[in-house]
Amino acid sequence: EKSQSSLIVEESKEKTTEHGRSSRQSHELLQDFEATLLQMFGLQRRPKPSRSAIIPQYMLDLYKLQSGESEVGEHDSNFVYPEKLSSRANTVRSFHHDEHLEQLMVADKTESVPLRFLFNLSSIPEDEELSSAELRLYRYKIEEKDLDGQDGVFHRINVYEILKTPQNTKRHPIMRLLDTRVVQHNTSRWESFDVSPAVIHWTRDRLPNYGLMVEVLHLSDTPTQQGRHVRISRSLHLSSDDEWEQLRPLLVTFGHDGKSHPLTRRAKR
Amino acid sequence: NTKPVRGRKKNRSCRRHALYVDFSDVNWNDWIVAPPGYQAFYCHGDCPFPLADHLNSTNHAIVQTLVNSINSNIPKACCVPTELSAISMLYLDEYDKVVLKNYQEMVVEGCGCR
Repeated sequence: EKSQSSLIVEESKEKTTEHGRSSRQSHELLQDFEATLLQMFGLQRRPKPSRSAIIPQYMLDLYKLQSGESEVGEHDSNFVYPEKLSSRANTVRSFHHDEHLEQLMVADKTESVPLRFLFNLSSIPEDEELSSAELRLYRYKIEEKDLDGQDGVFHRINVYEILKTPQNTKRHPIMRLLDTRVVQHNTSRWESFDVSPAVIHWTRDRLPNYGLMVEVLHLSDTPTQQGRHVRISRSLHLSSDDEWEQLRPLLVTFGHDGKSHPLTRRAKR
Repeated sequence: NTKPVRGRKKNRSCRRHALYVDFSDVNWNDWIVAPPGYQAFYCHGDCPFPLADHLNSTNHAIVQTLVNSINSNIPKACCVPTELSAISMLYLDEYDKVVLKNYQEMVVEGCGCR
């Protein structure tokens, strides 16, 4: 009896060990399986998104148009599919700037308030070659009643690359103009600025990234409207956090990892 | 009911079959924003001698099938994808950044004997 019971114990021990080994093997197999799939998707590890992650509407619209889920003009007449930008790219990435690094660079309040936008682009893989990049800024319609009887209120938006920051914060940094546009107050829409040269410098040429500077000049010189038309900073607008998250500046990069065909817009299925 | 189905011979030749990959089945829907899953399809079926035109065979597959009909040591041609298409995926990467990417050869569009 004694020997039998010990045998059973031994047997069950063996079974347990075997079961443990097989479950460990199956777990390892699953891990390998997942790793292979993630590698296929170009990811090092499985993403664990935080609850605060925001999906920009622009990326959703791009996806819908790209995958043929919707046609241009179906959802937003102002939406323009970036045919040229995406023609050589198979990967589109979006970035919000680090707000705590947003710096007011001119202390003089009578001047316009240029803001520095620093985008952390370190998540772009080395093997991804960027072909272009756009900075998207939202401008908000100013109602007629808020215009103090003025007609034709114009703003100039200048987008610069910061080439060097001075030690003394009161001095202007060295910058170069990347894109500029004159816009009128009468509509709410996104404006896209070509910032490809700067982003290509930072990624391909590995030059230091001091960020972009955006300056909004009010050409009609009415201080009451200063800083209200273009949504470049949370602090300049009295809007809810949710609204700000969708309307805040967005940097979009277009690149190719050399692995698949470019994003060509598909017909609606 | 064992009554034989008349006029509907079960087609076992090489063809495309439905296969839906649902990302929520592997709990990947927390980082893949869109699509929720996709129709991947798969190819399965016989490549019988003689190979019909719709089986998209190559000259080599015809020769191999022909040889198989005489010598069964040589296998039949295989039923494989002959045309594939890409899918786009919108997802959050490891750094919480939103990425839209095109992945080629993810969907079987056509099958054939090769």
